[in-house]
Amino acid sequence: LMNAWTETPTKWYPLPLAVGALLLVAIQYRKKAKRASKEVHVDEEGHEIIRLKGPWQVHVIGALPLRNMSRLWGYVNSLELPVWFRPFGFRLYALAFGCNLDEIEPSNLKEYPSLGAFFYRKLKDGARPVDPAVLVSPADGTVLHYGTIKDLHIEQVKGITYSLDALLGVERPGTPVICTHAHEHNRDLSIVDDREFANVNGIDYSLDQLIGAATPSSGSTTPTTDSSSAVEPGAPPKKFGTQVDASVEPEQSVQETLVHDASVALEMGVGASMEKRRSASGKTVKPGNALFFSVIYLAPGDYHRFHSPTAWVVEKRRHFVGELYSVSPYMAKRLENLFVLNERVALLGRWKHGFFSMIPVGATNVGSIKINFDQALRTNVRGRPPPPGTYSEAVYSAASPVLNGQPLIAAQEMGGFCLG
Amino acid sequence: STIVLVFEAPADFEFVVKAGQKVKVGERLGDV
Repeated sequence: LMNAWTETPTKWYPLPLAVGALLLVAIQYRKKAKRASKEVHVDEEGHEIIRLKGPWQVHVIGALPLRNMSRLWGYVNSLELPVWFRPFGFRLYALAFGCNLDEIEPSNLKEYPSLGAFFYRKLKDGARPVDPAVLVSPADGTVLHYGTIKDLHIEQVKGITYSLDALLGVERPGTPVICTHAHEHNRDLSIVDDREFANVNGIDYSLDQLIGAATPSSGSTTPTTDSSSAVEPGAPPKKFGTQVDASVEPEQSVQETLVHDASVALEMGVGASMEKRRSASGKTVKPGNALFFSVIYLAPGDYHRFHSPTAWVVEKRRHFVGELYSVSPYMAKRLENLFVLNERVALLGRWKHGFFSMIPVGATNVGSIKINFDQALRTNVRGRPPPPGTYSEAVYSAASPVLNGQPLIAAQEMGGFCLG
Repeated sequence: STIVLVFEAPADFEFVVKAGQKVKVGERLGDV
């Protein structure tokens, strides 16, 4: 037996059977994957059911507890760092992620108690001059994609699209609606025929006065604007950098708020600013108009507060509690429906040309989205996310009853992304 | 994180950026 075991020569050759079987399995898998990526599942109302689709890497990432990981990441980065370590630690972070420390405010790195605070840093005044164009960038980052929207589908990357309804939500009866009273002021900006008036605490202001922020005219309508604060027509908007929060700070006077609202109304064109609310998802565009989109990706080292891309009025917001996949260009190329699966806040409103919306989308490391004029908003909270497409809605009509929403001027700070 | 803008504009609206281009707050994205 020993002889037979040791002396018999071993001859290896491929088993044609196993090879054939493996080949069949591989062909079957590819066919199924291809069919699955084309399949569209719809619910009883005919709306597309958003599911995780993509190569196996995406399913592996999808199996991770991303939201818990994100909250843990946020907790760790909220821990206070020893003062002596801060300059060294933040310089290391800045070196690793390419942050520009010369433009941050405050510039003393010891003043940031944690990495989370450093991540949500501000910029110095004038750090970002505002272009007079009709649309400016709302954030520092990289333009991932842009273009026109055809048949209400947005192109994520070449060959992958997602539906506008899924991104912005479909009006559904019974959706919980909260009315956020960012601030209560007894002010009213009423456009009376061609003379604009604002009545504040019983005193009439003409619109020019408000823009000129002059003293109230006790009943007289002759504008008495003092030249210093009057806004020369066509002057480039003032350099932003004074991080003006869109939310009306208590100390901000009613008159200042009105000047702000009035300048938005003027910039939007009084007609557009008074236009009644249009359909939230921008389905009905005016003749001669089209729907456009652009996607800006913020890298970990970028300044993470976002600003208003134009003069517009935010009428409502829809908060979708979703997953927190990474939104890096790598994932955007592989994970279909990435922007409609992730947690996001869809801000819907209008600008001078009609429908306008801005959708900050969270990611694993930055799951928290802050909106300065919406204190009620809480993102990345504990608990299982509801099915994709479910949202809670808040309307901002209390912010400016006449403009029926929160008015914003170009480059005004709106909020930002926080770690975790 | 990512910011998606979806808006209605006249058909002759033009983007002045390219995919992959770095942008900063306040820089021109497009104009009519």
